[in-house]
Amino acid sequence: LTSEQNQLMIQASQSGTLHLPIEDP
Amino acid sequence: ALTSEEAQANKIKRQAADRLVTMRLLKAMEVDGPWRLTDLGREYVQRLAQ
Repeated sequence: LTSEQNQLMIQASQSGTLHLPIEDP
Repeated sequence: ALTSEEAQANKIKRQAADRLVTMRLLKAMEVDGPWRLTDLGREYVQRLAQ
């Protein structure tokens, strides 16, 4: 995985859920 | 409002999360998240931590 993907995986693991900002339309 | 750098960073994170969903490491609880680790995702993170 990329470092970005690993970071998201760790974030999801630590927080239980992963929240990302909704993209601007 | 977001700066273009922030908007670009968000876009990259969303694409990374979408890719993790296709790899069955994450699952989206709703269409636009939040996301949770799958069983496979939890195994992966445990291996990362070792």
